[in-house]
Amino acid sequence: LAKDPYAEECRNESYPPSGPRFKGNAPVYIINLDLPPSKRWDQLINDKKVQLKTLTDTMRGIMTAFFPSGKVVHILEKELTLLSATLPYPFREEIEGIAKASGIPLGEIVMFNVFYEIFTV
Amino acid sequence: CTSIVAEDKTGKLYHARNLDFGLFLGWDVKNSSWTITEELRPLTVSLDFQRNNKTVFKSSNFAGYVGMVSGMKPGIFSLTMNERFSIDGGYIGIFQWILGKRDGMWMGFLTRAVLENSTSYEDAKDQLTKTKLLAPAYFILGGNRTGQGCVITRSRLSTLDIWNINTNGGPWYVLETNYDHWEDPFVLDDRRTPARRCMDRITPENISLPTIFDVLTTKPVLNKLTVSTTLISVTDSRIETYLLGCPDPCNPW
Repeated sequence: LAKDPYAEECRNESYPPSGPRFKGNAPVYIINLDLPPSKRWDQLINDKKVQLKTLTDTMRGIMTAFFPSGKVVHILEKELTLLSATLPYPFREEIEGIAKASGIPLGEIVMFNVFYEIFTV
Repeated sequence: CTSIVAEDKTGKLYHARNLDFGLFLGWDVKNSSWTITEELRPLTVSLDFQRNNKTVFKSSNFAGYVGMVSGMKPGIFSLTMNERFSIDGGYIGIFQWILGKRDGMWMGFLTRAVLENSTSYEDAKDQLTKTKLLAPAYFILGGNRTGQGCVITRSRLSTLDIWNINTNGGPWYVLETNYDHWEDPFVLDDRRTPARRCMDRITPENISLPTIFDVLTTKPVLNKLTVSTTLISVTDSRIETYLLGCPDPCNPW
């Protein structure tokens, strides 16, 4: 096998991050566990709902590319909505709160939250 | 993903990870990037979970995701999760869950529960080792004193291996990508060898969060799937998350 053409020598003194690889700091939010689960994520989701909608739309688009009729996507979203009712406390309530705060269908938020389990094949 | 727990010559522990995600989920030809990876970056946030106005744990997360993939209980332990691919994968666990067999736990919910409720490194290790899961995973755990660092390799139902640092002649660091550490990585996805080469150059005398950042931002450890890099020092109660990209030329994974 050929040598990896994109590999590079070990970097030095790259911290603190800067330059073209650095895309910014992750913003900090407080999640208040004293609030009811359905309300804990409201502020964060209010700030990020546009980006979250973009992501769930893309996930839907990728699935539609694999199953163009749209039936599979429809069935999956319906089943995942039902699945949310089986999730343990407080996760079910938190996920429902996120769906409500973002205006994104519950099935799509559930899919985002169980994507790891789906993806590990 | 790439996760590292390392111990310096004084016994202080450092934990860091690259979060890589989005393989085969849409390639943007124009920008030479993975669509989902790019869309996850603006959703990346640092969270401070508080009760009675006091921090219970901190995490690096995606807005909209209630589970945890990287987090820290200040002064006690740190935890990251790397994806483990297997034919006996999460889809089987989901299918069993739907059929009513619900004795396993969702990966992100387990890590969240551990960060929220565990009170020590040993307790966290115990929970991550013994709890049945819906999907396989690697849990990378760090503590607050010498020898407290390990990679737990999990199948859905059992623990396959626990790889500890600095005890019984073990290494001064553990480094996990997405392959079992006792086997060679997939030849087209070997981030382990370059990462280890960089770590071995650093040595316990010079290890620190900045030098681990050097390792994690070296290509191909840094690649087109990298969303962010998180640096954690439990002892200093410090967690930092930086959004990163990989300008061309760069490996797609």
